[in-house]
Amino acid sequence: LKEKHKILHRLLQNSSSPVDL
Amino acid sequence: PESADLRALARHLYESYLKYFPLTKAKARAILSGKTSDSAPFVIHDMKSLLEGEQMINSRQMPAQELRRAEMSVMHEVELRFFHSCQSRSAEAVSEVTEFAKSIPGFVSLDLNDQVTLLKYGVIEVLIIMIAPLMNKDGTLISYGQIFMTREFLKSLRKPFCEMMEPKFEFSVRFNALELDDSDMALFLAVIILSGDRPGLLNVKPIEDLQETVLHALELQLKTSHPDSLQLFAKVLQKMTDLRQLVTDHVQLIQLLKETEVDWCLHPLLQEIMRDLY
Repeated sequence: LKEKHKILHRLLQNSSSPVDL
Repeated sequence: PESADLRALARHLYESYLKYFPLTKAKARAILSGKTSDSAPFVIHDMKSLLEGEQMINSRQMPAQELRRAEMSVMHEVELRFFHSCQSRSAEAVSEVTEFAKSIPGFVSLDLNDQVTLLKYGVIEVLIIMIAPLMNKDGTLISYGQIFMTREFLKSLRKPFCEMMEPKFEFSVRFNALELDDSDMALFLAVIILSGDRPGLLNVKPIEDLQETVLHALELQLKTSHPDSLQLFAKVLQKMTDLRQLVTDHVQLIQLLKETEVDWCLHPLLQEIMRDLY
């Protein structure tokens, strides 16, 4: 699941810093 | 003591909501009713005003690569350009909802796969609820409240673009009649995110436990802040059924766009969310 949802996963793992979408 | 805990939870979620969501219901309603010191929103009601307002329809932090991508692509048509902007804003909104979800006490302690699942299935429902306060029966605020786009204009776009927003307007008019405020909304969004019946969840019990606490907080708050609104808690929860149908229909329309519009490209984050959703 994590493999198929890399951006979502990254958003969950990162702190509230702006994420390059 | 228990009700004090529930009130503290409600306060915490309201603070997160204010922190992560740029346009609150209070502000949106002030703009829509003209009771704000800010200038009135620019109205888009036809193709000419869409072209004029187009520069304003950018996301808050339009990344350079996004601009380049828009320039390089062969999207000549105004509908496609407009929906491209909508996608950028939606992707941004997904990241805001993710931050809000992470602020729900206990959420980040859940299995990481389950966090992904909850967001994948919950985020479009949350976005539909969040757009409701921006809408009235005649149109919707977009672009952080700087623009008001009329419902008639959205209906006049060519198929299937014209079919995308009308179901959301119909839902919003009914949902807005419940007159929830921003602090009620914060709790309701958390309830939606913490749905233990999403497909593929690995460990349902801790999710249901968290949701039950938030449900208690929502019930208590609605009883206190809307004492005259009969059965409001039940009415709010009933909206969750409508939401699932709205999301299913929305994903089908996006699928249709992918098949019929050669120049259509879906934002990678939205692709992740919509792939194998229902």
